[in-house]
Amino acid sequence: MFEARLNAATTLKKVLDAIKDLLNEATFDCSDAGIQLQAMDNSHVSLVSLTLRSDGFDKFRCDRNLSMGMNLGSMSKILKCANNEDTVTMKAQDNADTVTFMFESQNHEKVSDYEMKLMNLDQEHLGIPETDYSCVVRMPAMEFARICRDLSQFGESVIICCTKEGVKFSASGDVGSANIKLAQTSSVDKEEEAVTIEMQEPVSLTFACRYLNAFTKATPLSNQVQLSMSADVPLVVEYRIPDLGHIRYYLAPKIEE
Amino acid sequence: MSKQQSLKSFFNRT
Repeated sequence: MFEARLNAATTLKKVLDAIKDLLNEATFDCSDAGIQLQAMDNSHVSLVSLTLRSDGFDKFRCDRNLSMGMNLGSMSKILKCANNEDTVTMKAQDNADTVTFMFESQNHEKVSDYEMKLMNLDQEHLGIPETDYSCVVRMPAMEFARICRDLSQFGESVIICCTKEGVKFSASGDVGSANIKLAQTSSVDKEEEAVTIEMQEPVSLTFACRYLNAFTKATPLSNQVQLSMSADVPLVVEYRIPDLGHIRYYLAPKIEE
Repeated sequence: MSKQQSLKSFFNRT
């Protein structure tokens, strides 16, 4: 028996919004530790790694490890039927071929349940090597989303250049070129507004705007985003989900031909 | 022009 309850459906809606542009379907691996999802996009350029810890749920029970392959388009249709404030419960029997989503209104007067067929997905699990990153940048998630959106007007790629002084995002194309520099903040009233840079070695890497923009769909989950970079290895874009877990996106860099 | 690399060249299959 698997059962996981969150007091507000909005969290699960935001999690799904953060992955459904990159993935059509994905396997949710459930254990007593929580829910894990790891999947590459169809073109094998990026990877989504989601962790939702069991202690972050309002109720969590998982008697046997369970892998639930879900069509994210179908899951999205179902979650649209929930109000943001509804309690959401996911339930499945051991070895079941369906999962049930139950939504309950705050006043307990409306209860709906939606049963969704599970899929058998060919899982390809990738081992992600431990890496000491040369640069780790933390910045407001909204600021990162804004930069990705603005720069994608100028080219298909963004060059991220990180030094001790700051981080520079650049794009160029037919229109011309654009550069956005962010300096490390000296003092901020609120921690979530800070830009911090931990640098061992300066790095300059090129990434596809398309994917960076897809990652920023996680912005509603977190005030801050963390970018971890080293030369010639995938970028890690991490959003922490308060009290529940995190979503990490890995993106392979582009190289000069 | 820059060429997009695949993630598979960085991560091992487990």
